[in-house]
Parts: sequence; C-alpha cells; structure tokens
Amino acid sequence: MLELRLVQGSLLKKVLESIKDLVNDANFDCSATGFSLQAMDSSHVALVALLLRSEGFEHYRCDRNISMGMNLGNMAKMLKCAGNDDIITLKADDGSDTVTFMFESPTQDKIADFEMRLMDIDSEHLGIPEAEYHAILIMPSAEFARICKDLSSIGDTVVISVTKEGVKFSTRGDIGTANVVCRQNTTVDKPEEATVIEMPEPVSLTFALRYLNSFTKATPLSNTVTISLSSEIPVVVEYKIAEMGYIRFYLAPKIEE
Amino acid sequence: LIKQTMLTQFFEMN
Repeated sequence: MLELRLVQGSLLKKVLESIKDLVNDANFDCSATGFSLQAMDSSHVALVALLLRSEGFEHYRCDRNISMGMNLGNMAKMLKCAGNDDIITLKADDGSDTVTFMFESPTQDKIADFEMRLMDIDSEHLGIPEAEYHAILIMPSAEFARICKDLSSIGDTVVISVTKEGVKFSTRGDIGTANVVCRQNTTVDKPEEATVIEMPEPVSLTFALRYLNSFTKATPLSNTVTISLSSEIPVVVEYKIAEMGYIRFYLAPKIEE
Repeated sequence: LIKQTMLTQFFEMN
C-alpha cells in the first residue's frame, strides 16, 4: 500500500512540467526515504534525478519499496487537471497496475480522482560517483534561464568558462557571436538575487544549449540554480525544492576530439 | 571537431 499526501500539490505539477519533455517514460521509486526518480533522455546525453523526501509529505505511507513505471506525458496530463492550490495524494495498492491521483481543493469542496495505468519500464539506473567540482556557481534561476534562451537564438552550443573574475557564457552561430559575463555579486537586497562562485578554479566546458534550455523548465521550482562544473565531466544543474529535496539535471559535455 | 559525449562514458550502469 502506497499513500503520499502532498499539501503543496503545485510542486508535483511543476516537477512534471520540468521533465516531461526530456524523458518519455520513467520509474518512480518509492521508499522510506522518499519519492524519487532517475531517468536519462533517449539519447543518453542528459539525466534527471529527482528526490522528494518523505518528511516533506503531510502523510507518507510506503509499506515496501516499490517502483512505478509511468509515461511522464500522461502523468503531466493528469496533474494538469489539479488546481494550483490543490492537495495531491498518490495512491497505489500492492500488486496493482494502476496509480490514483487524488486532487482536493483547499476548502475540501471538490475532490477528484484520476487513475492511470502503470507501465513496465526497463530502467537504466546509473551509479553517479561523488565528484569534486572545480567551480560551483549559484545564481538566480530566472537569470540562468534568460541567458540560455538568449544564447540559443544565436548558436547551438554554449561554452561556460569560470575564472576568478566571473563566469562567461559564449556562443557562436551563422549570424554572429554572443558573450554574457556574470560577476560574483553578493551585495544584493535578497540572498536569492546573488551570484556566487564557490571554489573558482578555472574551468571551461561546452554544452548543447537545447538540453540546458530544457532544464530551465524547472525554474518555477526554485529562485536559485546551482551549477557544478569540472573539466571533462558532466555538469550538474540543480534546483532545490524547498523543504523537500531537489531536481538535478546532468548533462554530458561536448569534447574536442 | 567537437563531439557530444554520452553520460554512460562517465557513469556506470547499475
């Protein structure tokens, strides 16, 4: 028996909106720790790792570890039917091939349930080693989204270079080139508006903008984004989900042959 | 020539 009640149901709606275009089908794993997912895109270039900790749910019952295969497009369709203020409860019986999403309005005057068929998915779980990153960049998530969107109108790839002076995002395309430099800036009114570069060892990596743009669909989940970079290994783009966990995107770099 | 790598080159399949 599985029963997860999330008072802030909009979080789950936002999570699905942020990953449904990157990954088609995925297994959601439920354990005492929480509700999690790890899935790669079909080309094995990007990976999403989600964790919603059990403590973040108002009610969390998971009698045994279970893995539920879902089509994320279909799940997103169902969650779109929940209001932004609705409480969302996920329910599944042992051995059942369906999951039920229950939506309750905040005033309890409307209750809806949507049942979705589960799927068998061959999961390709990757072991992600602990890495020491050369540079960790924390910046407003909306600013990062803006930069990725702007640069993708000029070129297909971005070079992200971190130096002591700041971080530079560069692209080139048929019509020209573009460079955006963000300097460390901690003298702001609100901490979430700061740009912070931790451990600023020089690092320069190239990535496909198409994927970074896809990751920025998670912007509504967090005011800030943390980007961890090291030479010649995948970048981690992390959006923290307040009180609950995180959504992390990994992207393999483009490397000169 | 710049080539797109895959995650499976960096992470082990479990």
